[in-house]
Amino acid sequence: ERILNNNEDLAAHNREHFDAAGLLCINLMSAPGAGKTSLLERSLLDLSKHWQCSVIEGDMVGELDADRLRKLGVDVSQISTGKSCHLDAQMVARVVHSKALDKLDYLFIENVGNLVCPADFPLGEHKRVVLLSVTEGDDKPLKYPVIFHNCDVVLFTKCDLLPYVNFSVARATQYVQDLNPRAQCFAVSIVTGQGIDDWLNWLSSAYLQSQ
Amino acid sequence: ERILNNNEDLAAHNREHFDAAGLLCINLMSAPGAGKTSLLERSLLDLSKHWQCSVIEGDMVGELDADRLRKLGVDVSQISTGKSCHLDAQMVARVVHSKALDKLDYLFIENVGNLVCPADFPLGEHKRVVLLSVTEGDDKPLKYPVIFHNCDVVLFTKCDLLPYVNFSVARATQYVQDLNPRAQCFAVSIVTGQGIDDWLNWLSSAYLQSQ
Ligand SMILES: Nc1nc2c(ncn2[C@@H]2O[C@H](COP(=O)(O)OP(=O)(O)OP(=O)(O)O)[C@@H](O)[C@H]2O)c(=O)[nH]1
Ligand SMILES: Nc1nc2c(ncn2[C@@H]2O[C@H](COP(=O)(O)OP(=O)(O)OP(=O)(O)O)[C@@H](O)[C@H]2O)c(=O)[nH]1
Ligand SMILES: [Mg+2]
Ligand SMILES: [Mg+2]
Ligand SMILES: [Zn+2]
Ligand SMILES: [Zn+2]
Repeated sequence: ERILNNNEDLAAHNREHFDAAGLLCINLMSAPGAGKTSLLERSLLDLSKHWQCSVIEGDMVGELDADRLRKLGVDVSQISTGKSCHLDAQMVARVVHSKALDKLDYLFIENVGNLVCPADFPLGEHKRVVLLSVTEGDDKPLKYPVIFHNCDVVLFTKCDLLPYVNFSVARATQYVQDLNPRAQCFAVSIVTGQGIDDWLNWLSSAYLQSQ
Repeated sequence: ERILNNNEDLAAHNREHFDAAGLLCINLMSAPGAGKTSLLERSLLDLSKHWQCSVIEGDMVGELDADRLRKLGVDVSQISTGKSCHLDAQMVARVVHSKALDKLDYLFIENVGNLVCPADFPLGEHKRVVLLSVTEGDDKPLKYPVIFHNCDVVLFTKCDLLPYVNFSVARATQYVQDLNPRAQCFAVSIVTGQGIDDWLNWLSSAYLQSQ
């Protein structure tokens, strides 16, 4: 394989591997603690019954999130990013070349918790999903616009906490739509199960589209 | 003034200006939405009665946080960082050279919401304060260790939400102490006022020490 210098080329290269394997790759991004791993725990409980799933975890150090998912029997590859505040296509390419992808239906990539830099580093994913916790404030799409501008789905997470914070789902949805009319917004909660079916339905229709 | 290339030199230069003016400079860092601006709104309500305070706001785009503080009559300078996920000493130096510092007692810098890169870019501040919202999970010191390793204070924010999340203040405090024994931890809430007096007391003793 020729030397790929920039991130775009490497991302396109990863995408070739994903398409050859016939899997759907999802890049999950958010601020730290918005609920990416919790969403994966809850989603894979259902998805793993019917589909072959795998996860790539990106963290500065340690394997805390990977171990949470391994406890559920999920296959997880850990990427330690060190000082880097985001995953890049080269880090993912190393894993992609070492993993048997052909049996997979879904490959989830949990990015490093950061609402800025992951927006500029595509990894080869088919879909980009941003989680915004209702505890962070509904102004985040205005303050961190780039990541909301180029994503496919925005999940407003922890909606069981709405009674205790001054977050408006309607206002936040409007801010997202103004930036990115094609983005679909879902209000979800791991605690009450709100919106989880809508999210799982979106995943399966995204999968069917990618086939 | 000689050309200062690296961030450390520029930070030291900023510090010279801060010390010449006799002010205390605090760098506030956190994940997006942990409560930095809310803490400033609440703190400056008290501090501005007795002391001359000013704020430098760092955001990718816009002046949403600066305007929240200006509504309270606070003097605020806005730095727009564009694609950069953190403030650096050069951005701050530009403001420092354009502002009359000699009348100030406190200068707060609200950094871009990011738990990774701000850890590596000192700005010339005297004290580094990290906010960790109890809604983000108590594992954050383990997962994003660098910023917790080199700070003076950790504030556990939004403690009114503790009954609704599985965050342990004791566990999080232990994780911080393991990484950084000199850091002081406070549990605070803007809604109930919990811990705000302790935080204001810490600020005034830090100010006295810097004189
Ligand atoms: N109340 C409530 N808490 C939630 C929900 N989802 C996640 N949490 C809590 O939010 C905290 C962070 O959740 P994680 O799933 O670890 O978040 P993350 O985005 O994976 O965090 P990083 O990988 O460190 O960036 C934990 O304390 C979870 O228990 C939810 O729907 N409701
Ligand atoms: N329940 C509760 N909510 C809080 C508290 N402090 C802040 N919030 C809410 O948390 C959200 C974010 O607060 P901000 O002060 O804007 O947070 P920030 O760290 O300045 O955010 P960025 O500058 O965008 O990174 C807002 O909806 C606030 O109302 C608190 O003590 N309790
Ligand atoms: Mg996680
Ligand atoms: Mg703010
Ligand atoms: Zn960065
Ligand atoms: Zn100077």
